[in-house]
Amino acid sequence: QPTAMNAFELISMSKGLNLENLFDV
Amino acid sequence: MGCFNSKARKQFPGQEDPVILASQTAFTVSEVEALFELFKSISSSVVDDGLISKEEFQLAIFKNRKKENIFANRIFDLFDVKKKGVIDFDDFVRSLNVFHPNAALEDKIDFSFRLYDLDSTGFIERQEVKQMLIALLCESEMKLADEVVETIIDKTFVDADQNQDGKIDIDEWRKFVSENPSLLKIMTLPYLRDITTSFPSFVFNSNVDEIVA
Repeated sequence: QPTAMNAFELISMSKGLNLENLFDV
Repeated sequence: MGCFNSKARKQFPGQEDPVILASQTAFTVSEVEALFELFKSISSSVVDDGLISKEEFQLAIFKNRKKENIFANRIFDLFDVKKKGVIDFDDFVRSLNVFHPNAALEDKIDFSFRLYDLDSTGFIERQEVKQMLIALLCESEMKLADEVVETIIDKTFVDADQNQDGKIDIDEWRKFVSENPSLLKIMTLPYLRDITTSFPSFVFNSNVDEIVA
C-alpha cells in the first residue's frame, strides 16, 4: 500500500535511481 | 616481485592513473580497469569521445536516449563532479565509489541527501519531496489523489523533520535514515564487487604490468 510507506520509500522505487542498469551493456 | 610499483606504469590516455584512483577509492587497480571497460562502452554509445553525456547516461539506465527522468538527471548532475556537463572517467570512478558495498556509510548518507536536495539549498524541502513523488507516480503510472500525496508527505515530515521547521537538514536526514535503513538500499550496488568478472576484457587492455587484487 503506497500510503503505508513514507515518501522517500516511494521515491526510491524510481527506475531512474536504479543504477544497476548501468552495468547491463 | 608481484608488485605493480616495481615497473614503470603507463596511464590511460587522458585519464588519471588507475593506481591513484584505486588508492583513493574502495576499488582495486583491476576493478578500476574493469570500470574503464564499462566507461568506454557507455561513453561511446552515442558519440565516442571518452566522456559520458546526459544522453548516454540516460541511454545506459533506460536503454532509451530520449527518456527524461528527474532522478536520472539528478544523479547525472551529482556524478558530473567538475560541472562540465559531462562525466569523465575520474568522476565516474569516484562517484560509483560511494555505491561500493565497502564505502563509508556517511558518504552514502551525504550523497542520498544531495540527491533529494534537488535545488542544492542544503535542505530537503517539502516542495522538492512533492515534485519527486509526482514524478515517481507519473513514471510508474500509479494514481494517487493530491490529498493522499499530501498525507504521505505530512507523515514523512512528522517523522523526518524533527524540529518541524518544514525542511529536512542533513542531521535530521542522518537520524531518519538510521531509523529507516532501507532508504539507503539504493546507495549500494553489490554488482561493484564483481566488476572484474563482468568485464574480464580489462586484462587485455591493462596498463599495469601485473594485476593485483
